This record gives sequence, C-alpha cells and structure tokens, in this order.
Amino acid sequence: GAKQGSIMSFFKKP
Amino acid sequence: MLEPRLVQTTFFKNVLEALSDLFIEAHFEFSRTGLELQAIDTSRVALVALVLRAEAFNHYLCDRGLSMGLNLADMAKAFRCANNDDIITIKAEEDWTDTVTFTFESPEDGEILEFDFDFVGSNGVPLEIPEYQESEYQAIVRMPSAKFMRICKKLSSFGDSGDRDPVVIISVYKERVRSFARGKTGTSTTVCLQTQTVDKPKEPTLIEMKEEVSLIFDLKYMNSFSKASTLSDQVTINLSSELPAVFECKIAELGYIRYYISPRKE
Repeated sequence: GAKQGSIMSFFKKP
Repeated sequence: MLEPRLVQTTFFKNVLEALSDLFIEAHFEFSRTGLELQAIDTSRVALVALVLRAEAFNHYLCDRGLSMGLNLADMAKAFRCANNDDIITIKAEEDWTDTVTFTFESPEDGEILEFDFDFVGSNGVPLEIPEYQESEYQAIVRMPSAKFMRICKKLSSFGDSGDRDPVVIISVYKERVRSFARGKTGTSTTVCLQTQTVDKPKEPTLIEMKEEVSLIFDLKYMNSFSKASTLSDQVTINLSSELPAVFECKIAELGYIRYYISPRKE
C-alpha cells in the first residue's frame, strides 16, 4: 500500500 | 501568578485515561476562552486536538494565558488519586519556572492534594489546524459512539497479527461503511448501513458519500479514539484519501475532541 506520511505535513507551525 | 480553577475532575480523568495510551506528551494551553490541548503520537501519524471552551466548566478562572508541555501518563496517575468532585487549581509562577502545580481540593473530606509536574517537550505541537470543509471529504459517517465502540471491539477480536501492528480498513461505498481487520488466525468484518428509525430518532447512523473511499488505519488509533468517544453520544468520521482523516466527538456544544490521522490508501 501507499506509504503513510507524517500528520505534521498537513499543518503549519503557528 | 496564573491560576485557572476548574471542577471537571471526572471529565479530565476520562480524557487522560483515553489519551495516555497513545500520546506521551501533550501541549496544554489555558486562556480566557478555555483550554486547548494538542498531542502527537511518537510515530507522528496521529494528532489529537481537544478544545473545551470556558463555558464548559462549572467554574473557570484564567486571567492570563498559561501554556506548557506535560507528560500524560504522569497526569493520568495523579488524576486517579483525585476524587470526582474535587476542585482543581492550576498554578504556575509568573517568572516562568519549569514546573506547574495541580492542586486537588476535596471540600467534603477537607483534604488537599498537590502535584508538581515538570514541563516536558511537546513533540512538535501545537500546530495550526485548518478548518476543513465537509465538501472536501469523499465520505462522512456519523454514528452513536456506543456503536463505534462495539465495532472497534469486534475488530480487535482477530486484531493481533503477530509482528506487525494490526490494521483496520474502512471503506465507504453504496451508502454503507465496511470495517475490516485481519489478524493472525482470522478476519473480522462489520458492515453498517444508514439507519434512521422512528423508535431511535436520536441515534441514527448517517453516511454521506461523494465518492467511494477506502483507507487503512492502525487499530491502536481506532481503539484510542473509541475510548475518547465515551465523552460524547455521537462520533463523526471524515474520510479522504488526500486529507487527514478526522475522528471527532463533540462535547455538548462546548468543545470537541478530534483525532487527525494521516491518510493511507488501500
């Protein structure tokens, strides 16, 4: 299956 | 000195028990408007966000912001020692030392319990989380949290697949949602159809599908969320192969707890 990326890549540091 | 006071001991006990399996450290932010908590798991696949507005507390006072990283397992242990009707006071010094004091006061027993927690790192959180629109998801499933918990329990029956972490495949197609788990000695499947019956109008299972979607999740994330879902009557699951999946339970219009899980296509 596809590799699971880091959840952090979807969100920005404020 | 910053000193929020609150009385939701039972609520926090439940939150900490639910989160401390999966998340080691969390970022807590108390402000005038309420509490925001964020934590990310060590494999950086799931992020939990808890928002609880000040009105959610029977008594909440916070003159100035207070934010810190804390160890969730230590906090869960401390909260286990507290009575359900204790008043909690959270104190941090103005000169910003690196500890925070939680005081549990039992008015009935005349007992005061005090814990000092050292600040810890919070593993990359807090992060800025955009509000995704419902239309951005391929499918949205709403169901009673009791039903969600039953499903997770069934999926765990064959959940131990030995060397690898057990996974669950959630697929939405033809107004039905199928959950599938493969273990060492068998598989487990549940299929839920949309329901909205007259005798249980408050407990419908609703499935909105724009297109078919199938995603893989580690069972441990589902199990952790199912524990947190006891805090609400209903859960909402937003699925997309391009966005983080969101498992949400709303807390009586006064906040929410959301698990964001990085997508993994089947």
